[in-house]
Amino acid sequence: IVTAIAIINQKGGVGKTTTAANLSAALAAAGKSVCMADLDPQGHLSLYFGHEVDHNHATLYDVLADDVAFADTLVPVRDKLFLSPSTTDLAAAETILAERDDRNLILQKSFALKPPTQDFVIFDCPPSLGLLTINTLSVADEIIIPLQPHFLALQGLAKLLKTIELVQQHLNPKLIVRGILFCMYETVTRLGRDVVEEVRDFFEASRNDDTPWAKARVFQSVIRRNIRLAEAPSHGKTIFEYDAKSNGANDYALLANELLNCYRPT
Amino acid sequence: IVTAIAIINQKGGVGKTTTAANLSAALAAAGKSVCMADLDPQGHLSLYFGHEVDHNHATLYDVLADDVAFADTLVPVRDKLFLSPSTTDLAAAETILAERDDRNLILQKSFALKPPTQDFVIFDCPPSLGLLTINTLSVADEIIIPLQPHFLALQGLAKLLKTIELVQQHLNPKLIVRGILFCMYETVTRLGRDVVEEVRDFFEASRNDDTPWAKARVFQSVIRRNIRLAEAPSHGKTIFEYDAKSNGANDYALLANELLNCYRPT
Ligand SMILES: Nc1ncnc2c1ncn2[C@@H]1O[C@H](COP(=O)(O)OP(=O)(O)OP(=O)(O)O)[C@@H](O)[C@H]1O
Ligand SMILES: Nc1ncnc2c1ncn2[C@@H]1O[C@H](COP(=O)(O)OP(=O)(O)OP(=O)(O)O)[C@@H](O)[C@H]1O
Ligand SMILES: [Mg+2]
Ligand SMILES: [Mg+2]
Repeated sequence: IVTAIAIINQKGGVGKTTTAANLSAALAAAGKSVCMADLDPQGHLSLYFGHEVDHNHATLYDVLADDVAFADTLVPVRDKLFLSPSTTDLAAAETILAERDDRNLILQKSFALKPPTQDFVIFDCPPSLGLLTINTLSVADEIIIPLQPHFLALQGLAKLLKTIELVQQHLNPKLIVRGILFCMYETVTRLGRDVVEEVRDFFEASRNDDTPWAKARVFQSVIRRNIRLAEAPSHGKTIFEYDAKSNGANDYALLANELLNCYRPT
Repeated sequence: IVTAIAIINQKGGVGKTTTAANLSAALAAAGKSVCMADLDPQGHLSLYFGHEVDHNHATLYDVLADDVAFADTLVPVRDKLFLSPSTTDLAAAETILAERDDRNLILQKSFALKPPTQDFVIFDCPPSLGLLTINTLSVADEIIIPLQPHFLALQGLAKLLKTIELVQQHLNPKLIVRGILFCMYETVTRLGRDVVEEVRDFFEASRNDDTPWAKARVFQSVIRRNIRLAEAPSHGKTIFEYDAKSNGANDYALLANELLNCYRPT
């Protein structure tokens, strides 16, 4: 049975795509089958895997604009790793979708039509809270929020959580926040430590609320700044293929481990 | 006579807002009067200056939705430095604007209605090529493109330049690209140097074309990674107020100098 995880943050450049690519690769290395969905019209996740657009093959645009089944868009990119690629047409999808009454639920319906058979679906989203992101939130089981521990991280988080709550209340009752993942973390800075502490306190204080984040954790695993993570995609590789001994590889492997432990009976 | 400069890049987190804030502050320190326009519904530039939303005062939302004059939205934030603040309503503006035939030209008309009287207008844009960005491109005289020298910088740039060309051809004939500004530059990395070289070669090769970027420069000034730049806004300060001796202050001062030299007769 598939677990669908959305990687969401409306703030730009916080590590969503880097996380989608390398967490998926780490889960596959741990023996899970994973499909990645590139919901960003800028298509970076698709480019990370060197995906060449095949105009004969259905893509997420066809899912959103023509009710094609999500499962029919998948292309294999590695052992146990599949990709539902983005195309620039996705930018037009938002305008087309806006016309439909069920515009927030197209992806949800596509999944129901033909459920994916992999263990995980990992969605990479654009830096906005528009229709593509809302469609993702409406179909996901859980959310991972990458956060760069800088000024405004908490502000952006508060706004994001409001949106998640609205989706959970009106479109997707099962939706929960699995966790917060600190990315591009610079261990030496005061700012980083202060923001991490602020965020941890926020979630501690929310433990008894009836919200989709009441059980959200701040992942113990943090992804440290590591130039190897920025270099890997320019070679068309995951961090594990590019530099298995790097901090980047280490951090994403630990994250995958911590995530899988969430599903083991205690 | 005002020079309107748009800070544009659809890629997230490359330093647009940090550049809008600190370049504006540096120009003001050099004796120029500057107004900053926050075109991002996430309103980070407004938050950088600690701007509290005043519901009695006109904002960019009113400019776009009710044809209020841009010049009537300005609030002073420092000596010679004014801000046209964003509000979350701006997210709704894109949907409202979509209905109008002149949806790309509302900001242009607002400027024509009542031209700003400052030396510079600096526009901060969201990470997208949607209506807010197109409106900005349609009113700007010139563009500065912040670029993080990572994989996909050149790809994103190519797509951005296509959009700029379309706007210049159909909506704003005077539009030019002033320059490329490398941000978050890490001097030690091979990746950074390779991307900078690739981008410089691209512009060298375009020198004789009839494009809006034929005379674009890659700024000599690069903005190095400097945690002070991330810390300053959390104290509600510009980099010059926060740490005038930092690399961040140094780099943005040099940039302002280099930019002002572009306007001096040779
Ligand atoms: N831990 C890290 N250390 C160093 N560089 C990183 C790290 N994580 C990501 N990067 C680099 O930083 C840039 C931004 O990361 P990424 O594209 O993953 O963010 P994003 O949230 O997906 O951005 P967008 O909002 O534009 O979709 C990329 O060039 C990426 O390679
Ligand atoms: N040269 C730098 N060194 C270190 N940190 C920086 C630098 N420039 C910007 N930052 C920090 O990196 C983060 C992203 O920068 P910024 O918000 O300016 O980018 P942006 O392009 O405006 O992002 P968005 O696409 O979300 O609008 C911010 O937390 C900022 O403080
Ligand atoms: Mg991304
Ligand atoms: Mg910004």
